[in-house]
Amino acid sequence: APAAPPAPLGCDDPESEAAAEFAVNYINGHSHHGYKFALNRVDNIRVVPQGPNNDIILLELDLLETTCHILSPTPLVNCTVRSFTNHAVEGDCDVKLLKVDGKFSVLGSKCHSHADSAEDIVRVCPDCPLLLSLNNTDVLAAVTAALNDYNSQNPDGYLKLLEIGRATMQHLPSNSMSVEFAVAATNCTAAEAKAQVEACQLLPEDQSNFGFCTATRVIMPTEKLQVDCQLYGHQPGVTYSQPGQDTS
Amino acid sequence: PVAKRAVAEAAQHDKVPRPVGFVPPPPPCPGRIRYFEI
Repeated sequence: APAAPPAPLGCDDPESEAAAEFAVNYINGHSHHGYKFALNRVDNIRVVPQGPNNDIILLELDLLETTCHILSPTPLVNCTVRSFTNHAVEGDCDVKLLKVDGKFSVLGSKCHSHADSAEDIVRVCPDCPLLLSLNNTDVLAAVTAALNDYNSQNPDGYLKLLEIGRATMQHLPSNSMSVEFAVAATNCTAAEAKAQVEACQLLPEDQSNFGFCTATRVIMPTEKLQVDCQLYGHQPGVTYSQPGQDTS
Repeated sequence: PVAKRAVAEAAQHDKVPRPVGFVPPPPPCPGRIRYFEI
């Protein structure tokens, strides 16, 4: 009698976890924008045998955004998943893997991400920050002001904006906007950039020439800007506040 | 009443006694949530 087919893989089986981990690393390794994602749940797994020690594995994964930018050298295991109260972002991915003699390779992947519902967050946490659209004019103004401030306080170099990662608005305890953005080092000093910013070229695409900034702009009751940038090739960055304000 | 009693008895016989401490296996999918669900 032919042998009974093996029991279907469960989503929490070690083999499923190994496949999911491989898929998440692939997804993060092939993304050039936004943040690294961490595995939250294996939604489904299906194994299609192709021959001896040769399977196609179809995975449905539920991921969550971490606080590590995709260009950050921090390993995923050390990245913090963004909390529910910090307006979490979910990623849904379908991944097709090939497993031959125990080794995985990716045949295809398709992901889309979406932010948690603002209504759901407000219901649980009325004062929590909520995501703003990245092309909101106030967001663009806050990012520009933050980067200008950072560059003016660090005259030996000149950072250019790569992309805005996220922006949130919080109304309590003060009316404030927080922005996060990726930057790249250029071959200019601040003075050279001031003279002719178009001539400033990005340094070679090495991870050490990228960085990440966070900034908070308090709008009410008094205007205040705090910027913190970290270049990945350097030690943890300097935090700068506008003159006359607290510096940490 | 006779028919009713027979049905009730049959239903009782269908119940397989579970050993003490028996925990049914989790459904194979979806898997566990590691952080929280959106």
